[in-house]
Amino acid sequence: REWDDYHDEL
Amino acid sequence: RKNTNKRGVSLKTQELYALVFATRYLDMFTDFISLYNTVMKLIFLSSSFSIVWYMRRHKLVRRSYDKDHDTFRHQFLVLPCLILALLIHEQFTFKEVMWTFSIYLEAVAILPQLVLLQRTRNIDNLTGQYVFFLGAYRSLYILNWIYRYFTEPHYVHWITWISGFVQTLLYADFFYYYLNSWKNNVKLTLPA
Repeated sequence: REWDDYHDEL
Repeated sequence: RKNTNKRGVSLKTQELYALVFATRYLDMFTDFISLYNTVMKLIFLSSSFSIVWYMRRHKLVRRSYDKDHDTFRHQFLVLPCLILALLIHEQFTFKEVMWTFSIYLEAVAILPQLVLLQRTRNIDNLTGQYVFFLGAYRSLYILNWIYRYFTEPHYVHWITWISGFVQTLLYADFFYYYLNSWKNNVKLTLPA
């Protein structure tokens, strides 16, 4: 999976 | 900056938050998500580090800091979170383990602040509202996760969900006394 799949949350 | 009375504000919690953001936002060096995302990361980093700087270095602020009651030790929270992140993560890479560590640490970072509030009989309006809104803010994530679960495919993230739920639970007791004092229009105090 890509990094921003669920790391987009702050 | 105008209110230099920081009695009741836990420097330990502020330092833990600075560590949380510093270890979580390592992806700023490698990935770009959106302008909003980057700006908010910079705001979280700069605000948490400047609060720590003010409490340690600013003459007036430092003087009012309640050091004798703010005795919670960082390592009791940092080490267990680091070990847990090394054991439970989705990918064993430096960035991912640091990110997972920050999720675990954020869940418990409020503990020194809650302990300090309990020791300080007279809770400042500012401190009480700060803790309340910090907890309320994070509890809104749970609503967001439920929404995203139903609207986005493959949105299942146990590490963030369980950590966020634990974090909100830690506030439950404080919420109870805060809302009671607000409802009855009396000054907020926590039982010893």
